[in-house]
Amino acid sequence: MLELRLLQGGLLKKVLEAMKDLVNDANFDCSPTGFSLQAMDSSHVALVSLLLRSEGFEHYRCDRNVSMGMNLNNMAKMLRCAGNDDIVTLKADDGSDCITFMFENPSQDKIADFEMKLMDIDSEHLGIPDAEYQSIVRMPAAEFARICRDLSTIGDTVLISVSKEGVQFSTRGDMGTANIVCRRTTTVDKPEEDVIIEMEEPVSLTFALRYLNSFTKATPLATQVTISMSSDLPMVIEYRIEGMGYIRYYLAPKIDE
Amino acid sequence: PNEQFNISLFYADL
Repeated sequence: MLELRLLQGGLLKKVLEAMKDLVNDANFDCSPTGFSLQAMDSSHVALVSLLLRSEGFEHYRCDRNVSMGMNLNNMAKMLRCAGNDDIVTLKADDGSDCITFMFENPSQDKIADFEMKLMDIDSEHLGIPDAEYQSIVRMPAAEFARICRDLSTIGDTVLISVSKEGVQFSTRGDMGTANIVCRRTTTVDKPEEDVIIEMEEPVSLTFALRYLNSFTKATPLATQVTISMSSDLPMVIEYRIEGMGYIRYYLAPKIDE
Repeated sequence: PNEQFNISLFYADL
């Protein structure tokens, strides 16, 4: 028996919007720790990892570890039928091939049940070791989204270079080039607007903007985004979900020639 | 011009 009741149903809606363009079908794993997912995009260039910890749910019952295959587009369609302020409950009986999404409005006078078929998905699960990254940048999530969107109108790839002074995003295309530098900030009154750089070694890596733009669909989940980079490793873009966990995207670099 | 790495090259399959 699985029963997960989340007071902020809008959060689950945002989580699905942040994953559905990258991944079609994925297994959600439910354990006493929480509700999680790890999935690669169809071209195996990017990976998304989601954790919603059990403590973040108002009620969390998961009698045994269970893996439920779902089509993320269909799940997003069902969750779009929930109001942003609705309480959302996920329910599944042991051995059932369906999951039920129950939506309750805040005044609790409207209750909706949506039942979705589960799928058998044969997915690979990658072991991602904890790594010390050479450069870590924390910056406003909306600013990062704006940069990725703007640069993708000029070129297909972005060179991200981190130094002690700041982080530079550069691209080039048929019409010309673009460079955006975000200097590290030192304000203390508005930490959500700060650009913070922890750098052991300067790093410069090239990535496909198409994927970065897809990751920025998670922007509504967090005010800040953390970008971790090391030479010869995939970058990690993390949006922390307050009180619940995180959504992390891993993206393999491109080889500059 | 830029070759794209596959992410499964970096992490072991569990």
